[in-house]
Amino acid sequence: KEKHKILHRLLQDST
Amino acid sequence: SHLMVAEPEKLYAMPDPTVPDSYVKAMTTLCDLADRELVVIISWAKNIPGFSSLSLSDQMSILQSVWMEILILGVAYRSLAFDDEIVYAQDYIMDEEFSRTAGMLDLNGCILQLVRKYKSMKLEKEEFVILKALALANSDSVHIEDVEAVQKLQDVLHEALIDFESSKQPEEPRRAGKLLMTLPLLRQTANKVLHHFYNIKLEGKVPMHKLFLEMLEA
Repeated sequence: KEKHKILHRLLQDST
Repeated sequence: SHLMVAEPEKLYAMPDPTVPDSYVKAMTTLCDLADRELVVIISWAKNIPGFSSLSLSDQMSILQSVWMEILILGVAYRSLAFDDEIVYAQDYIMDEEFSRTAGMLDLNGCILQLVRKYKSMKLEKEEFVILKALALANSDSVHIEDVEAVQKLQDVLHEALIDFESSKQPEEPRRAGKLLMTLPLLRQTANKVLHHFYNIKLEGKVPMHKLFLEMLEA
């Protein structure tokens, strides 16, 4: 999952 | 009505007016637009009922497999009011000549085939938003862990389409099926576009933002 860190972060953002 | 409210605001391509039109400029503009649209698509997906209850890993697998389909469906819908022009954004519309300069003649031709289908059906906005959510739920990613949960998401959206058609277009009983039958062409087109941009990435002449690269590599 390290390779897809931006997608991961955006999905976790609450906004 | 939930999907209608979840529909994102329009984005603008804002091509650099100081740079003359060229293949590299067009690709740079489109990659930048796609990168910003990706951010919007990810937050849009979170508003699709049931999507956020999937595991983070399944949400990622789904978006990685269908993001280009979502992008292309949006472009096709925006192009409905135009004649043989592809509306990447309200300020970035490609006619045949521009498509040739941009090296997108074949790809835009594929998208036009999709646009013509929706035009002949007089696709409505409600149908577009359901179809877009269905394209998301219709991911055939082999990495999905909870297949049953994704199937349930698909069923709910399928139901919404059937409900909408039976109340709005009862004189056209096969309309829902007809709309679903456009999804293979959407996937085929999205795959071609992905290929195109993957090759551009390999050439290394066009700057690409991180999220766009990350999704392209997925």
